[in-house]
Amino acid sequence: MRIIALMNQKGGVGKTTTTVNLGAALAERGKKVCLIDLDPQAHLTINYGIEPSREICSLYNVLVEGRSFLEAVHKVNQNVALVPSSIDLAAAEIELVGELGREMILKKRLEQAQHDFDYILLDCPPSLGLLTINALSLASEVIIPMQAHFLALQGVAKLLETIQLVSRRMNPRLVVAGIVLTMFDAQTKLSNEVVAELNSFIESAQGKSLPWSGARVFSSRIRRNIKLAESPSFGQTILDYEPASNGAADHRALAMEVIEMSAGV
Amino acid sequence: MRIIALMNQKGGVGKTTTTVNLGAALAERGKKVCLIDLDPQAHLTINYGIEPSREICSLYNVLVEGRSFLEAVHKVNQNVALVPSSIDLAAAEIELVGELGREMILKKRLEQAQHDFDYILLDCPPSLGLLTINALSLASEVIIPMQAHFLALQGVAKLLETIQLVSRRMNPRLVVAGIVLTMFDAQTKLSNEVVAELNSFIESAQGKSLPWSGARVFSSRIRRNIKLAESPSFGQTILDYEPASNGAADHRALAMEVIEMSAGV
Ligand SMILES: Nc1ncnc2c1ncn2[C@@H]1O[C@H](COP(=O)(O)OP(=O)(O)OP(=O)(O)O)[C@@H](O)[C@H]1O
Ligand SMILES: Nc1ncnc2c1ncn2[C@@H]1O[C@H](COP(=O)(O)OP(=O)(O)OP(=O)(O)O)[C@@H](O)[C@H]1O
Ligand SMILES: [Mg+2]
Ligand SMILES: [Mg+2]
Repeated sequence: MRIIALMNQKGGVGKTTTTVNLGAALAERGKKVCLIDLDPQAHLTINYGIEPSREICSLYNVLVEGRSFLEAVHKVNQNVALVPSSIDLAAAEIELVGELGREMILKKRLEQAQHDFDYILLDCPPSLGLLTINALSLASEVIIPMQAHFLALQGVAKLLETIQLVSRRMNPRLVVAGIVLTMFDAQTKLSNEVVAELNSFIESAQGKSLPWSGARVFSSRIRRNIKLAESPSFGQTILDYEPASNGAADHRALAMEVIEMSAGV
Repeated sequence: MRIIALMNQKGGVGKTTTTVNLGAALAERGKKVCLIDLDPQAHLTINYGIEPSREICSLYNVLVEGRSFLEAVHKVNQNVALVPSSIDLAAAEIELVGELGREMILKKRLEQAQHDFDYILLDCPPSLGLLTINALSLASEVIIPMQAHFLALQGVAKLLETIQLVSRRMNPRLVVAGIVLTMFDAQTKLSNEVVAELNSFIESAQGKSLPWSGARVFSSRIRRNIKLAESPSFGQTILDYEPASNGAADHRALAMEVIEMSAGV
């Protein structure tokens, strides 16, 4: 079983879009997938057409009220299940400030649950706060969605520093699987400059004992494609909304790459 | 003097880009402008070519260590000054949890300072946490940068709810000046649908006594323009980097609209 956190504190880089559609593409290949929405904005939940509300058991109930993980798992289709978010989740960071072991609550809840998921994907909010730390404490690997822009590049060092801190103190098995380029436009000079800088950064880490020494920049890139921004308004993944689009093809290619790399693990 | 918060908890919608370039365009028209970076990512600071570091007095020192506002104001050019962010700022939310009146610290510091700024722009992080609340308690008005996408539309109701809460409990003068559409591409069906929905939402609020009853969707839109994503890597605003670009023209138009609306206030 692989637990993958989709994480980047930079906002609007495609974390949710990648979680939704990589999840759907893995499910299409027969994998049993659970998606967990750790963002109080609840965009992953909304993207699946679920109205975030206090009536349904959500991640907040699991983290703060001690409800079991399986109570919050809502089956979406044959191979996909979802743990929804709710707006209460925004308060969880403050409500858990004094709680002992607050960084590991999600991991504890999952350990107590019997399930048969092949992949668990964690959609993180745009911050390095307690919710993201809970995701990193639980995950076995991190995929970093990243736009090939200058400002997005600035945050990578801080992001990797946080991953290293979590892997040292709480989760020694945590590694960075890779960086996936999103909203990609190969024609701009900027994206090619950023890609070159990323590649040389990743290459310089190889062979060292860092959580990202084995990381790659995925060769599958998610091209800019307005269909990816339209599909959430229909409560659908890109595979259902526009199965023949670039957005669908790119996420299928990414899923293949993700599956194949585990063969080598 | 006008204090404007650039705010939207949705990530990556152009908050920083609007703060930088609206600030520069207001300065170009002779206004004295101070930009405050409330985001621990420090992208506004980086955009002006300033390396965020503990050596220079930053917003963190003002909020948590009681340094004066004016000590943190660094002059950038003739009409623009900047209060930089630093990575410590990420810890401020937790460090201030027990502090009495923690939501109004920034407002208090500013009240103690003698200055002659015409405009103060506040670049907020992608969250509704303590840093954003400090900005809303201080501001006289809010400008909401927004991408014309479905997911971005979802957060507006929650955003306005937070503004209403702050205006009731802490800052009765706070109003929403308007929504500025960013990364705009008039050719997509999606953006025209989102714009129509926004306009009808804003129109239905007119005449009521809500903080956004007088709000508008600015007629100046910031078109998608790769030069806007390139200029930060040179530590420049769009007006210096590509003064003849769409990005420069759009921000100049927005500045005119912002200046003119105050004539009517
Ligand atoms: N490849 C793409 N092409 C076009 N639009 C995209 C693409 N990927 C994502 N989008 C759109 O860009 C916006 C940002 O993407 P998304 O919400 O997935 O990012 P995020 O990192 O999850 O944001 P946040 O930091 O707010 O959680 C959304 O409106 C989404 O629909
Ligand atoms: N009109 C535009 N055209 C093209 N690129 C843009 C435009 N506006 C902003 N960008 C780029 O899009 C990315 C997101 O913009 P920006 O960082 O200003 O958003 P933000 O809301 O401040 O993000 P965060 O939520 O992380 O603070 C940046 O890389 C920026 O350079
Ligand atoms: Mg998201
Ligand atoms: Mg920003």
